[in-house]
Order: sequence, then structure tokens, then C-alpha cells
Amino acid sequence: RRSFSSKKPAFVFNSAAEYYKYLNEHHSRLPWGFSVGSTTFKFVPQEAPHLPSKMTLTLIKPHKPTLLFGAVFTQNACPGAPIKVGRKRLSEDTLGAIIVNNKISNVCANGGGVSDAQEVCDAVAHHLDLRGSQILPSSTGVIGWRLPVDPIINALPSLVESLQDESILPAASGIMTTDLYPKIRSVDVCGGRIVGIAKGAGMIEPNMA
Amino acid sequence: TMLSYILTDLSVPRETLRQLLAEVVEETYNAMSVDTDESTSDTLAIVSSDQIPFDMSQLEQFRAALYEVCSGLCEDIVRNGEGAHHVMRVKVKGAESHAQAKGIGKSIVNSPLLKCAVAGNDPNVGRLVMAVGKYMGKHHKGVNVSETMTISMGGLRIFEFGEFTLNGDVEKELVAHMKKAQLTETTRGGVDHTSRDYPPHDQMVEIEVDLGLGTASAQVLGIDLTHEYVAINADYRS
Repeated sequence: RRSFSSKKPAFVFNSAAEYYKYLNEHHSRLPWGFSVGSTTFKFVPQEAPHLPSKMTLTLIKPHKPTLLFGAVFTQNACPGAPIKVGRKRLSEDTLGAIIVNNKISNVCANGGGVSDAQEVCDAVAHHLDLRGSQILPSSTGVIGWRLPVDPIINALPSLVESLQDESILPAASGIMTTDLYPKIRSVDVCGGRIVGIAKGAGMIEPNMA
Repeated sequence: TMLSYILTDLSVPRETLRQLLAEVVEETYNAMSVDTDESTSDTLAIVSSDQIPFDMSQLEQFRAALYEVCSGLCEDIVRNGEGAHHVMRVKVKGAESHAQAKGIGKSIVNSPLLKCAVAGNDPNVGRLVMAVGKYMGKHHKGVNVSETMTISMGGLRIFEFGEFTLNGDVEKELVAHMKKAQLTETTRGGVDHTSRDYPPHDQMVEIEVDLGLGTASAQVLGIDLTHEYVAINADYRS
């Protein structure tokens, strides 16, 4: 187990290869009943056509829609569209998947961020034989830009194709923005397993409720 | 922005899962700060695939495991904080309430002057007292905490009952403690730690405050404020 204390011997990584080996051996195994996938595609932001960009989509999916889910969200008074949609999802009976994009946060974008997020959810649901209301959207990245909905939808077949049941590492890497490395922690407990991933390097003082 | 997703195969009931999540988030994700800025998009979701029956008598074990996962991820986030050379862990105890303990911890890790002192390995611990007093003056007027509190850094007592307990030797030890927790260009074979693609920091700057007012406690994580943080964010373009 990785320790991080001034009082105990610390687990020190001396290279990225060593760190990834550690993640693969100790933390990346998915709990039973989940699939994870990711795909990257190029797009041209309409707000900055001179800056062709890459976006990564990450899909996290229980094998069957589940009643057992929860979430907390920022209390920032100018929340992104996925936050508004996500809060509504908490009252749904079941959750079927989580779709995450990096690069653009879909916050206060021209043209209707909520409808863009919903359109992406509907398209993901179509590929997974679910309802759009069973999809939780998440976005992170530039504030103020509009989600490139069509390129995202075009990338969904590749995303679904990438689903696998072994490792959460593609998701931990796929959600990164300015992060330098993926973050995964896990614990085996009560005959089962908990695995978590996170991203974030700046604009960090969460106050979620 | 902070995004996090927690997956489990244990069939923990929905309301229990949500209650536990709220409790653990308050002690972990809501108790860290890289740069004092709350994102418009912070999200943490927890999902169970409902595969393995869960015995409610094991709730405390599950809670402890969830805490371990979440607190570990928070450590990873602050270690990756933009421009971070030092990570700080502030433990506040002897508070009248958890909110007071956490508020003081946040006041310390969010103080620009204290963050800069840590960045420079400067034993300017007067800034620590300032950060405690600033919070108390705003939120608990009339409590003269300087008469009741003690402060330690790196296990060294530096303030107690209204007076600093510093001398040249203690200051040298404080500097040594901060340097031990610092990343530099010359450690680990001269690697540029600001762009390293694996976790740095195997040690933290440890600060402990005992307010001597009550029994509540909290732990908060933060980082120093460096030239690199300013460079990264001043040079950042959409």
C-alpha cells in the first residue's frame, strides 16, 4: 500500500514506468460488473478555429443499470451544464453510465449547454440501449466554450468499442486535463472492492454538497 | 476542476451510499485546497454495480475503506497541484466544533503568505498565528485563542500559550523539515519535477494546532505557492 507520511517509510516512485506498474499491480483492477472505455478525437473549437484540439471521451458503465448511485456537486453559483443535469439525475431510478469529456467544461457556453449535454446523453444512451435520463454527463476544461456535440457523437462508436472489464486506468488517464499523472486508489473490503479515480491540478478547493 | 468517480461491486443501499458519501466528502475532498478556487464543475459520483451482497453490520468497515480511497485520491490531487513544491497537512484539534477546526485548517493552507513561506523553506511561523487569529477574529469574535493554543510544525513545538518557543536550533530544524518535504530540480537525479509524469512528494510539511477550546478536530491538505504556479496560470491560454 502506498504511504505518504513524514513519519513512515514512504513509497517513492522513480519513473513513470514504475508508477504505472504499481497502479496496474495494486489499484487498477475494476470491481465486478463494470466496463470502462475511452477514445480520443480531434476537433476544431468554434470559439478558437485557429486552435485545433483533441478531446478524450471516457465511459464508465455498470453492466446493468443500477439503483445504487449517488453524487455530490460544486456549490459554485455559476455551475456548468453537466452539474445542472447531474443534479436532476439524482432523482432518477437508475443510472446506466457516466460519460466524461475533457478539454471543454460546458460552462456558460453560448447556445445552450444543458441541451448539448442532454444531446450527448441521448446519443450515448442510444448506443448502450438505455434512456438518456440514465446517463450522467461530466465535463472539464475550458470555461465558456461550447461542447462539440457532433464530433462527440461521431466518436461514440469508437468509445463503445473500447469498453473493457479489466482496468480503470484508461478512465483515470482519459479524464485528465492539466494533470501530470493518473490518480487511482483502491481497497478490497467486505468481500468486494472499492476503486476510485480523480483528476484535478488547479482551481481546486472543492466545496461539494 | 476536480472530478472523481468511485466504483464498488458491493450492494450498499442507495440512501446509505449517499449518506456515507456526504460524510466522507466533508472530511476529504471538502478539506483540501490547492489554490482556494472552487470550480464551476467539481463532481464526485459513486456507483455500485450491485454484484456482491452487503451486510449492514459491516458498514463501518465499508465507511473506513471509502474514506481510505477518497483521502488517498485527495493526497494524489494535492501532490499534483499546479506548481507544488511542498504539500502541507494541517491537523487542528481542541476545537469547539468540526467546522471551526476545518475553518482554521483552511485559513492556514489558504494563506498566501504562509504558502510563500513554505515555498521558501522560511521558518516565518508568525504567519501561522496570523492565519489562526484571522479566522477566529472573523468567525468567533471575543475568543482569545492565543492564550490557549499550541502550534507545532514537523513535531516541533513552536508556539504555546501566547508566546513563540523558537530559538536558532528550532528554526534550523524547521527549515530542515520543510526542505525534506520539498521538491527541487536537483533531487532525484535532477528531474524537472514540475513536468514529471508520476507522483512526486513522499513527505509533507506537517502542521498541528491545538486550540485548547474543546474536543473537535479536522485535517486539511494544501500546497505551497510558487513561481511555477504563477507561470503556469499566467501563461495558460484557452
